[in-house]
Parts: sequence; structure tokens; C-alpha cells
Amino acid sequence: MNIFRLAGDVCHLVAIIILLLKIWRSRSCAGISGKSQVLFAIVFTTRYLDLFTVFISPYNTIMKVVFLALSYATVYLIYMRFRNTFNSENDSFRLEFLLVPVIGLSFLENYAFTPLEILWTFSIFLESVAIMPQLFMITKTGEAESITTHYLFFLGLYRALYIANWVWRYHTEGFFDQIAVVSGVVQTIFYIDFFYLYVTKVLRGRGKMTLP
Amino acid sequence: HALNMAHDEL
Repeated sequence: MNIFRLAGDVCHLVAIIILLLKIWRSRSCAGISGKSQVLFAIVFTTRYLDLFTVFISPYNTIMKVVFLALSYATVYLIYMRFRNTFNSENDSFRLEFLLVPVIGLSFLENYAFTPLEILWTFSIFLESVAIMPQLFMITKTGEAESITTHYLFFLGLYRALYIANWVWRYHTEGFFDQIAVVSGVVQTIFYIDFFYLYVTKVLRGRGKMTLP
Repeated sequence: HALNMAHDEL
């Protein structure tokens, strides 16, 4: 464990909590892509199947349970509790455009052709594109509430910090996880234009982020 | 390839 990975996990946790609290306190999921949240729940489910078979550390196990619980709670709030506030017509991204390539690639490119490894690879590739429905919704509605942009900022920052973690681990312990690194770089690239908008619009404007 | 390495990252 290093400071970059710890900071990354904290940012990830903060992002998930920001979103969950926003939905719970505003009792509404307007402007939130339910599809992205479903994809994140799938990412955690397929990645943490080794929750009961592999023990890394108390921290690792606890964080896996927390991420699973919070992501399912978010999906529950969107599709059950506050479903009448869910505007599905804006959440129109075709998930098959993401799932088909990701499933295909995880069968082609993996470390071992075993169910657990293929599912782990699937979760890595899926995570890199899981935010697309949310970013697509923002471009479609042309705006995002500032809380939603803070959520996206921390979510993008978490994987950027993981890249620093991989650089650190490569130089200190020769660790190099090619699948995770390539996918993590792609994932972070998707956030770059959002980061630019976030800094120029939200942090200065202190209001809604309206796309040009 | 590092086969069957336990994935120690979240």
C-alpha cells in the first residue's frame, strides 16, 4: 500500500458517498444516470468475487464490502426508492455498445482463461467506460448540478491517483499490471475534458456546470 | 504473464 493508492481509494469512497448523500438528501435522482450506477455495481460484483476466497488484508476486505454495499444502495435509491424522480428518457445511452466490446475483449485479453480472471478483466474494462452514460447525459441535458460535478471530479481523480500508484509500484517493487494500467489510462482520459470544464466552470463559477 | 496473481488492488 502506498499514499497514492490510499488517496485514490479515499477519493473513490468520497465520490460514492457524495452521490449517495445527494440522492438521499434531495430525495431525487434527477440528472443522475442510473445506467452508470448499474454498471458500477456490476464492476464491483465481478471484481470482488474473490471476497471470500482470497484474503489480502482487513482494509482490502472492508473496502470491498463497503463499495459493494454503497453501490447497490445507490442503485436501489435510483430504481426503487426515488424511481419517480428518475428521468429515464435522458438516460438513453445504449449499454450494449459498452457491454459487447468489453465482454469480447475480456475473453481475448486476460491473464488466465479462468472464470474468475475473465470476470476480473471484464470488471477492469467495464469500469473504464462505465461513466459514459453519465457523461452522455450531461452533454445531452447540457448541464450538471455542482454536486454531480464534484462526484465526477473525485471519481476521475481516484483513477488518476491509481496511475501514480502504478508508477510508484513499478519503480519500488517492479509491479506492473498491464490490463489495469492500460484500462486505467483510458478511463482517466475520458475525464480530461470534464476536468477542464470542472476547473474553469464549477470552481470559478460556483454554480451549475453548463456546457458551451 | 503473471498467471493467477492475487489482485491486491481494489
